[in-house]
Amino acid sequence: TIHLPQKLFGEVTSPLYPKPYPNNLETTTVITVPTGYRVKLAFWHFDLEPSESCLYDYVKISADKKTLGRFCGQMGSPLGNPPGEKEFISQGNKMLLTFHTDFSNEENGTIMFYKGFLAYYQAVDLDECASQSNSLEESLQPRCQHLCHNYIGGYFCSCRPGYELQNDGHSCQVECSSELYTEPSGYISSLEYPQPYPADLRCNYSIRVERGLTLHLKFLEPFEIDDHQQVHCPYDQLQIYANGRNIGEFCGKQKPADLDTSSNSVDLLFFTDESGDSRGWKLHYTTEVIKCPQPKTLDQFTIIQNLQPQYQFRDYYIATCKQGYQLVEENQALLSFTAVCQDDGTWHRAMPRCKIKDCGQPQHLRNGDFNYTTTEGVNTYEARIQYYCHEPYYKMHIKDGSSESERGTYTCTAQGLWKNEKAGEKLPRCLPVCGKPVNPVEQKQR
Amino acid sequence: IIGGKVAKMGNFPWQAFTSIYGRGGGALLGDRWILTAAHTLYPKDHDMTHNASVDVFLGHVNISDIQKLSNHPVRRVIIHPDYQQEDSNNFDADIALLELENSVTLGPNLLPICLPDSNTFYEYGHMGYVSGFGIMKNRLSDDLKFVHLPVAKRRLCEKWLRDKRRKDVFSQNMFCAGDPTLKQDSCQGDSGGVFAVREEDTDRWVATGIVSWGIGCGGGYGFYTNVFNYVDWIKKEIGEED
Repeated sequence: TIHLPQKLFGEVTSPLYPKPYPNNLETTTVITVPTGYRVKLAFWHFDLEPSESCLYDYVKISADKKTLGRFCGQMGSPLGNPPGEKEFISQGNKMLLTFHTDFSNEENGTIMFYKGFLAYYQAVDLDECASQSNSLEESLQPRCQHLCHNYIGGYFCSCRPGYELQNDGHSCQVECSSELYTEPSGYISSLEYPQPYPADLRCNYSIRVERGLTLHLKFLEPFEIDDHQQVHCPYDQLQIYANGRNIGEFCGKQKPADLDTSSNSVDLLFFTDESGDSRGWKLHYTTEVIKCPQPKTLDQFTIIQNLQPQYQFRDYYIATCKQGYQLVEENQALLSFTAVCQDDGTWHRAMPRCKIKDCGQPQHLRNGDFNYTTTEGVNTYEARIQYYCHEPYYKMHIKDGSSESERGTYTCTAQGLWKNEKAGEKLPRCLPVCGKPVNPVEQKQR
Repeated sequence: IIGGKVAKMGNFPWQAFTSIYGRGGGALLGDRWILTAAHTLYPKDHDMTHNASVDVFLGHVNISDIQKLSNHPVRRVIIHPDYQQEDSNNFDADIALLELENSVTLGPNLLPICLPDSNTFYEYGHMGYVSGFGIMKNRLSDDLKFVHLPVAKRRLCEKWLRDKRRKDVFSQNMFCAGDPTLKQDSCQGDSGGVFAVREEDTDRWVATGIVSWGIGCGGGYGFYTNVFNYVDWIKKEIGEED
């Protein structure tokens, strides 16, 4: 017996190949590949003495305690039983190749020479999960109690939601006390749904999605939780909490109406007693982006910049005022205003108002005064006044090309300041008029 | 004022009454400057061991009434740098400015006088008015008086001084007014008041001179500081803006 070193591929030949093999020989070559792999073998060259039922010389392939075939003859010849292009695959990671020769190789008294064989083997991944079904057929223990996952060179087991894989890596036990769902949508059901749920459950299904999303729950048919006609959910019950607030307790056969939780955090608690045969429940949860109400101005002077058709969490809008108006929030003047849509669908601050700019009482003009050319006493945006000097003792100082009327006209501007078109905020000056006595000396007597 | 008449309210609304080392006059410029003679603040031949208080009154033609209208505090006194107090025979640059602490409110009895913008006011015979609360014959006047005087010929004034063998300087910054035949003149206590001329074209009154000095009163000519020569200095000091 020849044990080949464990490799992922290799060749096996008859002794002396490609020279004729010797007589009276029996060797067994053991091909082993790493665990988790199977052995696949094919002949590239085959030249053995043909015989009925391959009684003289032959190659026998066996694996998994089974003979996969006994072969003799030559490739393409009808004599004997050549393997042709057939591939041999083991279930396990070991394959045996037995080569047997008798005392002579003659044909009609003529000594014949046969070269023997050249076979090539390679390790191929064993789908342990697939073999599980084969095992079932043979009444063997399945590899995984619930779900089996193959990978190259091995496999692992997992359990259905609500169950926990045990230390043996194979079996599953009920464990639904902290099921967490974070995908934006999905299905949640009681264990074994639509088959009857197990007894004595204390299940907690938590759905946590991003802030700014709201969860919708839609129950599917069938909905069946042990119930009592007079007492509300005495046996089994499904409780639903949104943001820690109880929004319902359900049992019976009437599925709950669709629920809009207005929350991104929902917990489903499912309690069962020791008995019952109800089929349980299943729901489809979906998420929707939370929207804030469309911002509406409180007056005709407020402007919302780049108004969007809708606003959702983290969106914001900027409010400004028309020229001559001032943003006001609770009687407090603002330089700017931004409101952000919060994760509960409300705006983080209320819409401001725009109040008309008030320039205040116009400054007193030394040695002069002013008149309103717009409404008397109104000092708001676009109000206008006319300053004048106390003549004849004072005269307004004006520069070339201007007039007292122009120089004395002040308008309440959008900045809330009284301004002259040319001089800005600077007030005109009333200069003394010299050399103009009202009652000059006069001499009549000549 | 010798040989003058009593002024009525509003005749000379620029007239200031000053009380410093004695009675004096001045004229309102703008609404917070008083034009006066330097010697009313720094008199010639005077012991200056102590500074006199500067009291300025405006707005009336009667001494009692003008004083009732309250004193206008002075913030700053500006004497022309060329004025030489120690030279008793030289009243050159006898000009000064008083800056009032507060601007005054103008009205019919309180108005400023203009500064000259031409030399033509100093031609011989050009008539002007001199007013003041100064000596009237041998007594002080309680009422503002005025006289109507012509600008005199410079040559005659120089000769008049020479004949009197006076060493007093009659500089180019002075002019003389009056006439030995008129019996009208300014006198002690009128110093600092102005020689006011009515400009025909513009119908405005211009201060062409400041009562400065003379030899006696009413017997010849009076000598006045030529304001036109100091207009630039005045404007610089009062910081007149455009």
